[in-house]
Amino acid sequence: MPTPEIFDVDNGLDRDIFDINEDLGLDLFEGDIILDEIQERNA
Amino acid sequence: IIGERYRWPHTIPYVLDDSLEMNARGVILKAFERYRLKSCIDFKPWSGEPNYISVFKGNGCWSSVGKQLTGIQELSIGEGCDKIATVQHEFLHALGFWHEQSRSDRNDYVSIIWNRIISGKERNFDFYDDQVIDSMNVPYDYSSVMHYGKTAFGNGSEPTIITRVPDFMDVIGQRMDFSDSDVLKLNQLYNCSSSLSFMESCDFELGNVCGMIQSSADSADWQRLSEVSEGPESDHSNMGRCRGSGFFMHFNSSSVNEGATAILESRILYPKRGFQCLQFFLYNSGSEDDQLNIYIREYSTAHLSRTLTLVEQIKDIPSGSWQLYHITLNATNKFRVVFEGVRGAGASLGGLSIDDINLSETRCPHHVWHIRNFTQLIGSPNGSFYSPPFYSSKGYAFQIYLNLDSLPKIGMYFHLISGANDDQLEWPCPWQQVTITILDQTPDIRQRMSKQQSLTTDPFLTIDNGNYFWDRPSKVGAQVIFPNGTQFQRGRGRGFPNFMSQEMLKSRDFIKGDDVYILLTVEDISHLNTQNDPLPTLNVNDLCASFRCENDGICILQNGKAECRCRSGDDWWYMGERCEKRGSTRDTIVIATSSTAAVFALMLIITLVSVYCTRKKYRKEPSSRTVNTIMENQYA
Repeated sequence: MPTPEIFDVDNGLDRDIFDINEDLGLDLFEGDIILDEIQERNA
Repeated sequence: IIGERYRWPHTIPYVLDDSLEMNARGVILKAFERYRLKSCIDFKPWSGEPNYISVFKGNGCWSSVGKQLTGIQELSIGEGCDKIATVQHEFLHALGFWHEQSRSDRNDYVSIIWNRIISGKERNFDFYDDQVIDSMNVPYDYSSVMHYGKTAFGNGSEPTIITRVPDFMDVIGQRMDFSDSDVLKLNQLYNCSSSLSFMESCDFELGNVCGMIQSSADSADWQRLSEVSEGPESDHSNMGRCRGSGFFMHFNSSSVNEGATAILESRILYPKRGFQCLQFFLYNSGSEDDQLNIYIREYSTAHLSRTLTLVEQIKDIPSGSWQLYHITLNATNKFRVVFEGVRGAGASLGGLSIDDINLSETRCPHHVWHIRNFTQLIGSPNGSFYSPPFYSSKGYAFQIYLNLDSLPKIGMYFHLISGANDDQLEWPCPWQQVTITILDQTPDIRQRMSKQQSLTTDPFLTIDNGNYFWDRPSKVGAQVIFPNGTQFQRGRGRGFPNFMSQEMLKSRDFIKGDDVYILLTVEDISHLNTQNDPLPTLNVNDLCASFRCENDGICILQNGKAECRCRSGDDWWYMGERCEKRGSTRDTIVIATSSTAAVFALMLIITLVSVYCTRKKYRKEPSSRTVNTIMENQYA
């Protein structure tokens, strides 16, 4: 039986939130957080 | 995060921005359903509230922590972020949650390997004082949907986080669903005492059987047992892990004549949404003809009448193992769920048993793929399997491909196949969202962490040879043969090579009694494509193109007319048909103060005039009276 080809929805990249943001060169707080002024001060 | 200013109301207004991919839209709505089931947090489309969350397709997956009081608050679900657990993660940030390893006590539970972290990214591993972050007296949670994975921000493949309990190394960073502790903290933070969609869960472990009642209008009773000699040997909740405990309800059909019935009714339940999904496990050790009827007994609002409606007759129940069933209910008034066991013809040595009932106001999955003897399949030389063929509600035929050849990664793919309705269907298949769930068979639906992934058929997607990916399988598929010899065509598959890991699958209750359940839903989400809303002459864009909103207002369609939704902040807002006017609390204060001053001035004038007139009147009267007055006995 011929097996049809299969395709990955993520183009073979199995990435978590932080990998996605890292690959995009984003420099967010803790990887995926945007801070407000008070939070920034606390941080 | 500590601070009431960061809390949202229990119902959060949201906007799904036009930039979002179709699959992301459907996934976000599914994530909302998980919040509705497990917490008191609900979501509603924005209708002018001062603060709301705008979900859009930005660069990456990110959010703010807590309510920002900025009017619009953005949350990005970018490319690759359209996974249900990722959306849950980002919305937990928006609700006020930091990452789990940022807790003040995290060094008691994990070690950070600093020399393995990408240079300059060390700050991502800061943790915070308990004056900033409140752990709400909930233990450190390795399985939190908010925890980093073990290689987060690593400069290689070695772990940057090592759990003090080694068994949890592969647990951190799993993104399946809210953990028990995530739910506990969320519900404590928002003072939740109920949820919108959860109704009932019963594993029959307690003698009160969750308030279920036996009927007097039947021939036999259901019994609460922990084993039956002819089966089941154990209940489904514990599956023999606690021998002697672990109960289920059993209708002994061997002790009654053909046609005899036993009725078990749930306590009275109060619906909020008008649709329900009843899920339970059923075991047959009786006659092949024994059947289970599901009714709802609905009470009218006036409490005067009650109607009993047959919803489903479950026949041909396989014997010898627990089977999962889903029944869709549509109760709108208070109601009971009624389980009626019916003794069929033929010999019976046992009967029917039910366990792990869950009732929620959610949509049932459309199909269930029950895979038995799963651990044997994992070890078999050819580890790839196709599901039986299924039909979507629109009529598309499909199969699921389970790939166990690349362990420890478990792959799952969706294929369109040729089917009976193909001539009547639209091709390439447009905007059908496929949701595949490996069920965590934990008894209580609120504690399950099922792994779910979705993909959507994009009718414009092409492959190398220029064909449309989701075109008719008879056109773009390959010919294959069912085990019964029937020929059909199967299109190319699209899915997830690492749907979940083998380690994850072995955890929790994904495999129970060596059974795995894969729940499938294929639903039309064309209605989420706002740019394609069908309108007689104009589409949404056209209507909104000729209706400009000022001051960053957003144009929406309301009853077929373009309207503006205006921006607002904590103490200011735009208003008017096109958001052209600005208002603020300061303006209100000025208006109120000047109104008060004007009223005061007016009252003062009226008072002065009244006093003047009165005085004038009384000055004149004494002189007119004294003319003819004779004073007598004045000092008597």
